[in-house]
Amino acid sequence: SSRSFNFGAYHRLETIYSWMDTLVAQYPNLVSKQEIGRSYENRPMYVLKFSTGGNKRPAIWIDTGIHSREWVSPATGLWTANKIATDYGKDTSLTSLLNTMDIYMLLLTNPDGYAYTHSKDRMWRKTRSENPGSRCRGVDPNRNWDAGFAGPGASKNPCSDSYHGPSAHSEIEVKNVVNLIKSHGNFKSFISIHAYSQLLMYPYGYSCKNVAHQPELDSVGRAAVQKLTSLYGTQYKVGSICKIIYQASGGSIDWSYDVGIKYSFAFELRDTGRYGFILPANQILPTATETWLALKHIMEYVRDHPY
Amino acid sequence: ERVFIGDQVIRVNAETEEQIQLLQALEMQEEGELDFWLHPVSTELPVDIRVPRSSFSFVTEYLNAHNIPYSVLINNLQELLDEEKAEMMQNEMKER
Repeated sequence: SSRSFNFGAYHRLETIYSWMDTLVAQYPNLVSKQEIGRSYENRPMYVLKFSTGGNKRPAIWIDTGIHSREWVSPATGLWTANKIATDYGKDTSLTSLLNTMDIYMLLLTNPDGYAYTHSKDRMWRKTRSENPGSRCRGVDPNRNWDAGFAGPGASKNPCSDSYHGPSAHSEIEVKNVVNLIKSHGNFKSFISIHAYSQLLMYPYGYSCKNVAHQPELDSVGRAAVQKLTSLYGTQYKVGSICKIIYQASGGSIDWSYDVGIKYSFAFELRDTGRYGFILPANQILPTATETWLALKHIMEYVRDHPY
Repeated sequence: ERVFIGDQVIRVNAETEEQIQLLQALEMQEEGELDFWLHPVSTELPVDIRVPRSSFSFVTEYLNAHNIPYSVLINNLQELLDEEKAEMMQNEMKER
């Protein structure tokens, strides 16, 4: 059962998919699993939908694992999904949120890459699609969105880890998410979870210009990080992608913001031990619990500020 | 499976804009097969580079020649990956 699952460990794709079924079985009135499409190598892509009823209610999107080697990201997603299910009905604030909004979680956004990091190359970051005319495979799925596509901060070289791909949404994994978000039409927040280096970012990455809602996003982000830091003292920086890391085009939260999802954020989770992508499993629970405080703050803010 | 025996991850704390540019030039070179975990963008942010064992002397000579300070974060990446794998297997056994 979900109760005996070890959230403080890293798991293979099959184990994660199987765990999703146990969560759905345990909370059938709250959690459902939807296949949103297949990956390049034909693996199913599942979202967990947390809903107390209604159709296409205002919704919050959370994805983890778009870069396959960032293992703590889906591990945090699993813990978070379980937290949402177990706290519904007990935590007043979360309960009120779920009584008016839905939460969608995509725990393995890049399933082929994730499987590849477990079997062939732990350091793999991209998708596994073939690039015609090149010996190198894969596209950086966070440079492939239709938001300043192929602009600064993305590579046109298929061998690069930041290769943007032949065209926007060329990667089926990206296209599947785009299709779901567009066909749903009522997402109010889009949160993408990466690792590592302790940042909470908002758009843009493709431009260093401030977005129209910069003051509000900055204020929400700072308040969220304050809560995150309160647990273990983990220090985060807050700002636009371009201003606190570097200009990077074709990113997911730039796309979501530009299609009208105002509350678009990206996390870079912790690495307090300086392990980078090899964050030890004993750091998963502290990472997830502190991240939850920030996530919850953002979600509550979204609930309380309809637009 | 690809193995990372002897691969190191180094952290470079660039102190000047010129050093950032030198690191960016290093990143453009393909022969070292360097894997930049954190890219050189500003003196305020560290730069983490996974350096294959075969490229270690080339990289350290480059950094030393330009007086760019660095420290070793991970001495042998494969050791950490072996620990990670062993821990995963242990957990899988327990769950079964």
